[in-house]
This record gives sequence, C-alpha cells and structure tokens, in this order.
Amino acid sequence: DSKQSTLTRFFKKV
Amino acid sequence: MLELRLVQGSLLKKVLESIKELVTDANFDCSSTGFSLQAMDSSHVALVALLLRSEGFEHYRCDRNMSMGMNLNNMAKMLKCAGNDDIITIKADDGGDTVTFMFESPTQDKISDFEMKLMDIDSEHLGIPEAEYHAIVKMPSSEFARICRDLSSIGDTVVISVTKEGVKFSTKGDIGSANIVCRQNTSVDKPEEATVIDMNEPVSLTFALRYMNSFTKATPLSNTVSISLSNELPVVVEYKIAEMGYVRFYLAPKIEE
Repeated sequence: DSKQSTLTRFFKKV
Repeated sequence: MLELRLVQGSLLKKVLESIKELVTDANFDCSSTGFSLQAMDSSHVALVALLLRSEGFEHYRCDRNMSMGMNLNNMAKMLKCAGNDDIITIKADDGGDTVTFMFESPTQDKISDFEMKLMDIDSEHLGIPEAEYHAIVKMPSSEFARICRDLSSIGDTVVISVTKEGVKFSTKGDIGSANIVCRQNTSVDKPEEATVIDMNEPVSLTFALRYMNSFTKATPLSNTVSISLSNELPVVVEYKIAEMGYVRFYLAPKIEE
C-alpha cells in the first residue's frame, strides 16, 4: 500500500 | 504604514475562498514586491503559496516589510461583506495589532470599514527551489475540477500519469475503478479551452483526492490551471491571477512502502 509523504521530506525549513 | 488598494476587490474574496479550507491561520507578508503568503495545512501534506504583485494594486504603500497573522476564516467572513464590484483597501499601522479592510462601492456612495484583530502565528516557512519538471499539463480549470470531483466519488486517491498519449487520471475504490484520459488539443477556438502537455519524461504519481478537491476551490480565479509533475517532487497546481500573480498549491505524493 502507498503511504502519504509530507512536504518536509522534499523541502527544507528556512 | 501599509495601504493597499485593490480595484478588483473580488479577486481577494476569491483568493480567501480558495485557501481557507486548507489553512486555518497564516501570516500575510507585505513587502515592496507584493502581498504574499506561504502556509502549510496542519498535517504538512499540502502548502499554499500566494503572490499578489505590488504592480497589480492601484495604490501600494508598504513603508517596511510586515507580517500579519490572520485567521483565514475570520478574514473570509469580513471579505464576504464586500460587494463583488467593490474596491478593497487593506490598511495597517506598523506594529499595530489590527488590520482594516475598507470597501468602497463602485459609485463611492457606500464606504465600509471592518477592523480585524491580528494574531501571532509561529509559521514554518519552507524553501521551495526552482525545479525543472518532467511534465507540465495546462488545461481548463473547470475540467480539472470536474475530473477531481468525479473521481472522488469512486476512490480516495488519484494516479496522474503523463505519457506522449496524454494525461491520465485514474482511481480505484470499493465499487470499481475509473480512468479519464485527456489528450493534447490545441486546435480549440479559445486558448483557455486547450489542453497542452509539455513532457520531457513520462511521469506517474499518486495523490490524495481530498487535497486536489480542496485546491479546485481556486477555479473561479482562472480559466486555466497548470499541473507540474516530477517523479521526485510534490505536484504544483497553479492558478494564475490575471496580471497580479498566482495561487500555487503543493501536494506531497503518496509513496509505495
């Protein structure tokens, strides 16, 4: 099954 | 001191309606560039980025950069009190704890002002680098909204696949499955009715339809929507705001375990 990823996996906090 | 006069006040009303479902509280940032916002939903799965460029305002005064925390539901409540043809002016004092929305009827015979309390919001800002996307699909925004709505009656997720054949939206659920393929059609009468597929590499990604449906609340802002996809990145669903800027929604994909 697929799992929902979050944006912080792709973009760094600034 | 901040004073922003927007002749087409309905744009701001539509912007609020498009983002208030996704985000509860957000900081609006005001600088010489424009009036902007970046905010994530509470689960950090989706992000909205708004830009209204200063040149799009009839009058734009922002003496120094300001960040104003607002509850978007409350802001939407206030903006709903503006008529669709009203001119909206946003005013705030440096260091103040309120913002004022002034509404002027087109004939100047009714002038209202609504003052709203600002709030302190600890928001996390994400750095979103410029990216080359594997595929960019531009299509009528109403068509995209229809597809998301239709598929969400069958399943919870949508697989968006772009190949040289076209863009395919697929879902599966308890009652069955559905596939909708849109082919490139640039031979339509009006450019806003065209579907244009700009593909460098085939791409296929899975997303939660709940968020996609929420993004389509921005449909009244633009006749067209562009969907930028890369296998390693969140999708970008962009609605351009005529001559002013954009509302962009970023959505993290579902990933195979």
